[in-house]
Amino acid sequence: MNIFRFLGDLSHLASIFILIHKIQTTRSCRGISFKTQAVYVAVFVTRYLDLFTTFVSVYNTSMKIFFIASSCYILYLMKVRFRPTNDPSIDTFRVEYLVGPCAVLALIFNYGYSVTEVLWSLSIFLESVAILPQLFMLQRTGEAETITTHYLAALGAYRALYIPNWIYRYFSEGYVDPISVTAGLVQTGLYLDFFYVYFTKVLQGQKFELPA
Amino acid sequence: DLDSGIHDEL
Repeated sequence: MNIFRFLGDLSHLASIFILIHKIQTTRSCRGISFKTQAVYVAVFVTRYLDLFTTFVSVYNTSMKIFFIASSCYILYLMKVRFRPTNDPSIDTFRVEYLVGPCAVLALIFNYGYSVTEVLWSLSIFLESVAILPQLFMLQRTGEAETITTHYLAALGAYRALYIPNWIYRYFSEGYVDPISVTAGLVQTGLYLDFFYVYFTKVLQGQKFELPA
Repeated sequence: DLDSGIHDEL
C-alpha cells in the first residue's frame, strides 16, 4: 500500500458517499445513469469472487464488501426507492456494445484460464468503460447538477491516482500488472474532457454546462 | 508479477 493507492481508494469511497448523499438529499436520481451503476455491480461482483478464497488484509476485505454492498444499494435506490425519478428514456447508451468486446478481451488477455481469472479480467475491462453511459447521458442533456459533477470528479480521481501507484510499485517492488495499467489508462483518459469542464467551470463556481 | 494469481489491488 502506498499513498497514491490509499488516496485513490479514499476517493473511490468518497465518490460513492457523494452519490448516495445526492440521491438521498435531493430524493432523486435524476442525472444518474442506471446503466453505469448496474455495470458497476457487475464489475464488483465479478472482480471480488476471490472474497471467499483469498485473504489479503482486513482493509482489502472490508473495502470489497463495501463496494459490492453500496453498489447494490444504489441500484435499490434507483429502481425501488426513488424509481419515479429515474428516467430511462435519456439513459440510452447500448451497454451490450461494452460487455461484448470486454468479454472478448477478457478471453484473450488474462492471467490464467480459470473462471475467476477471466472474470477478474472482464471486470477490469468493464470498469474502464463503465462510465460511458453516464458520460453519454451528460453529453445528451448538456448539463449536470453540481453534486453529480463532484461524484464524477471523485470517481475519475480514483483511477487517475492509481497511475502514480503503479509507477511507484514498479520502482519499489518491480510489480507490473499490464491488464490493470492499460485499462486504467483508458479509464482515466475517458474523464479528460469531463475534468477540463470540471476544473474550468464547476470549481470556478459556475454550473456544469456543455457548449451547445 | 502476477503468477501467484493474487490481485491485491481493489
